[in-house]
Amino acid sequence: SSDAIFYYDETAQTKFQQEKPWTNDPHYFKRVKISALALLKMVVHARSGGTIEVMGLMQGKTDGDAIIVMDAFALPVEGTETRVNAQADAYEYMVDYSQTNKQAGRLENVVGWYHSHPGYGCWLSGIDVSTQMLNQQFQEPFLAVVIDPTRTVSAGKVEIGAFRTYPEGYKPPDEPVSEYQTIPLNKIEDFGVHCKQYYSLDITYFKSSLDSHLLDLLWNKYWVNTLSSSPLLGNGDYVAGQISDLAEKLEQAENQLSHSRFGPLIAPAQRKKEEESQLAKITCDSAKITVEQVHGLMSQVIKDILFNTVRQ
Amino acid sequence: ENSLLRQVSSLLRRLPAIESEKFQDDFLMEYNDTLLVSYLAMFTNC
Amino acid sequence: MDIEQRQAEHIEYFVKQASAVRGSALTTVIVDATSHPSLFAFSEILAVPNILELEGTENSMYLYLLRLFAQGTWTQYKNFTGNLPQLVPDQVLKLKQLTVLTLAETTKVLPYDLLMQELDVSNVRELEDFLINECMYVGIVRGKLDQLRRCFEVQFAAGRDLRPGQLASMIETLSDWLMTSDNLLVSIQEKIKWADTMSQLDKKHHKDIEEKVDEVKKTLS
Repeated sequence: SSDAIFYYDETAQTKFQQEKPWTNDPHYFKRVKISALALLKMVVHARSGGTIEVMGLMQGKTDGDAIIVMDAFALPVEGTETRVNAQADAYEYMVDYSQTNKQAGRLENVVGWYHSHPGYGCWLSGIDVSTQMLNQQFQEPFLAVVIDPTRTVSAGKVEIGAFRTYPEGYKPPDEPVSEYQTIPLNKIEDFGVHCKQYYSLDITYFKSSLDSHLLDLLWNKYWVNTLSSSPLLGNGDYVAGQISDLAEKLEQAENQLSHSRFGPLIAPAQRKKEEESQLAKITCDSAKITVEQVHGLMSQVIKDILFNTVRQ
Repeated sequence: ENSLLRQVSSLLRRLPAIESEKFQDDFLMEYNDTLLVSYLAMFTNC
Repeated sequence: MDIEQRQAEHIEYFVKQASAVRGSALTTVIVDATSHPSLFAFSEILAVPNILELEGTENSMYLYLLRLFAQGTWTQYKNFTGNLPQLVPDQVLKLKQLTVLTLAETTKVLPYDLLMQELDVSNVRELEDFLINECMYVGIVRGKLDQLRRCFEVQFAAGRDLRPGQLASMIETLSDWLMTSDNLLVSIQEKIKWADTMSQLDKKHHKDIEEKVDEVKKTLS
């Protein structure tokens, strides 16, 4: 029964495509189910890009208010945040790939795109929002997924977010408070300007019985590598960047505090709340950096005790 | 069982995994860096 | 573990061979076993009763040879050449490979000078060729050759047959490791408990502060 999700009902999918229930409700799709295979491929591809953004497409189907991602494939483009439409370089590849897939017997269509934000969190930038809006205009149903491979390594869990944009001019109702994430100072404006133009979907994962077996075998093969690695050593540059960013934010907060004494007396209570909230965010960020460092050190200390204190 | 004994012998030969002054220096430096980050975080919290 | 799996079949073969013959026919089996390119363990063959019967006979030197291959080194062979049969080139190679394993038992960093001395090798190039082709490619050792510091850093070495008295030391090391692991687990559990307690105290403290603030606000208003 766990493998039933892999069955592709072409008739149902075609009917869904014709009915287009998402046109009446911008918030129609609420959930995303990603297969273990697709997740692995996306994360490995994102990590292989290092500090350069990479992107790819996802294939799957829909099931009511859920988009199911069965597989993913990389696109031969890089630096998605530096150009208005990085996808344009890969149109030919996308078409060829989709056609070849159909010939090979894979019936699922492209249901979204994914790209990476190395080190700066899972959210949609201005360019990403316009790309996704365009996709949602012409290729519905379409999903945007963002992966942060650097934070994945430092946090020890996959940093991933799935988003859909609202149509142009649509004013969303009050959003529920989403989980706080650190945004670097040089990206904070881009984040803030566009954060109301999209919403995030809940992500769950699934795997087939064969996937479970293969993943167990992979773990047997790679557990030594996994335990031997250390985020302290591998992510040194990222941590240094985080601390530097934190220092800049503190300086900015300090400057604002000192200016507020001499500024006009317009709603001082509100300004104080904003400053406090900014300091609270900074404290959250510093706590997060520290916790990750302490976790990394804990694993090093445990490995040292287990393997270096035993004498023959 | 001789085969098992040889495997255990080979495994025990690998301990301690790393034993050198340079490793100790690097390890303690990492330790100090993490403690410093924790210290700074406590300041920020305060 | 790979090396053990690979040589298990050969050990079984030679044990059967040794069990099937007696007397001087065993000398051929011993020479074949000590020349075999994939066999590095001889305890099982030594344990065969027919082999032990060679003690005190005219073929006893082959028994001593087998013991040397089980636990000895190339230097020890050179010191007792008179009491042991002449070795064929394959046996010489095997004994030198086993010597590397013995040296790796004592220290992880093997200086080139020590290796050249123990293996009767005249230059570094020959030594490195030997280590790479005859030891690493065969799978009995894994390591790094450091030409600058003139040493071989051993990361893994296959186990040789146990010498008398080695078992006690191994048991002690394993017990020590077990105790260290148990103590570590206990420490981790204590730390988890401490973290939970501190978290609860912190939450309580926050709540008390908030209540005090509310109280003061009410008093002021």
